[in-house]
This record gives sequence, structure tokens and C-alpha cells, in this order.
Amino acid sequence: QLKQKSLTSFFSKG
Amino acid sequence: KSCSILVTDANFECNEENIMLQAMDNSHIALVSVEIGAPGFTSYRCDRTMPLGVDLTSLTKVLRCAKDENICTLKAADEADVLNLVYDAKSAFFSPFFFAFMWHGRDASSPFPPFFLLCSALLPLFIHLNISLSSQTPITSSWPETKYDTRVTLPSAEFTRIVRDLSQLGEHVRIEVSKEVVRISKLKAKSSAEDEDNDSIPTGVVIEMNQHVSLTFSLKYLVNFSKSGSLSGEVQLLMSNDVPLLVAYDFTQGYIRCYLAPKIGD
Repeated sequence: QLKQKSLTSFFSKG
Repeated sequence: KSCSILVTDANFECNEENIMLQAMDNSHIALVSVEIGAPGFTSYRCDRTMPLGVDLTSLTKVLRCAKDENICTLKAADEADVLNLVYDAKSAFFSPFFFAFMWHGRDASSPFPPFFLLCSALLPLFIHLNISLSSQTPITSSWPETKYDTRVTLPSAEFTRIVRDLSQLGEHVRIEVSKEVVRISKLKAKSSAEDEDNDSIPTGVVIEMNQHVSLTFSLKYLVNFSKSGSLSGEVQLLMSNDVPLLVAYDFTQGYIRCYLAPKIGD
């Protein structure tokens, strides 16, 4: 089962 | 038009050097970034840095009035709340015609007024359109600089064809890049090597890579990104594992870059 990541989660990684 | 598929409204940030747009889609999965340098315009003037908040759905509808031979002039006056578009046919075969209306385009669901059809029918003549500008909070933080492990350059028409064809077969696609092969595979619910329909990669593909990359993306977004293919003969796919994909179309005086968050296994 695949889960869509959101771009904001990458933003928060800095 | 390419942007309006992804985002409904956005700020065009204008300064002396260029016009830029950066906006994320409502689901926060994709981000589109556009820059058109001042030399890309026949004439360009910006007296004051200002954002132009535009309903892209409305703008796209208005742009459909233009034909390839039309020169489009965009104007926004200081303190104005409208973006002014003027289409002028290169060859003024017909006597000059002036058409103007204020269109409050923020309500995209409202039908066009009947006279809009009249306006379309009179092209290529001389048309004057206004779009209401909206104030919108811009995305102030630019996308962080990322060093990607792979860069694949291929003809944009081939990329468009691949993602369009695969979108007929499934919702997701896996892009794997190794030293000599790019594999773009459709994924099934229970995927196995035998189940994958691999698409052959045409000539004219350049692979640059530091390490093997394998990522899965929603095809729907890639198909939308590929609508920018007419802007550039080539497209670049920049990828690192566990990092959003960058799909980049560069043209002479600017670019359109689309970022897409990957899908991951639970």
C-alpha cells in the first residue's frame, strides 16, 4: 500500500 | 495554462528582471515555479516591484481568445486591481476593433457573459480584457536548494507520451534510474517484475547519476506536468531517493519547474 507524501513534510525538514 | 492545471490562483511577482510565480496545489503534493526573464518579452517595464494576484482559471479562459499570431500585452497600473490584457493581431487586415469589459474572474464557476462569445468570434482583431487582481499571501520561502543524485534529460514529447500512455493503465508510476537505464514502470496493486509494463526509453536520453534512485509518483500529476512540454524540446527529471521529484522545462528566457512529492510504502 502506497501513501502519498506531502511537500510540506519536506519543507519542514529544511 | 500549464500552471492553471495545478493551481487555481497565484501571485505573479514582478520586478525589473523578471516575472516569477510559485504556488503549491491545494493538496500540497505538487509545487509549480515559473520564471520569465525580461529579455523574453518584446518590451518589458516594471517601475515598482509588485505582486499580481491572478485567478489562473480565469486567466486561462481569457488566454484561449488569443491566437498564435496575436501579440499579448499585459499591463497593471500602480494601485490598480485589474490586470489588463490587450491582444493585437500582427497583421491588421481588419480595421482596428476595440473591445473592453471588466471581468470579475474570481468566481470561476460563473458562466461567461453572452458577449464573451462575440469577443471570440471577432478575433483576430483587437481585444482588450481586464482580469480582477486578488490579494493572496505568496509563498515567501523559496524551495530549498537540493543536490540531486540523478538527472535524466529526454525529449519532452517522449516524456509526455510515456506518462500519458501509462496513465491509461494505472495511477502510479515508478521511476528507477541506474547507470545506463531509466525504467518507468506502471505499478499494479500487487506488483511483481512480471506484472510491470516497461516502456522503452527513446534515443536522446542522457543519464547523469551518483547513485541508484527509485521513486514512485502519482501519474495524474506527471501528466499535468507534461502539459508544459510544448515550451521546451527537452525535459529534465531530477531525483534523489526520498526527495520530491523536480521536472524542469527550461526555455530561452525562463523556466517552468514542477515539484512532486513521492509516494512511499506504509
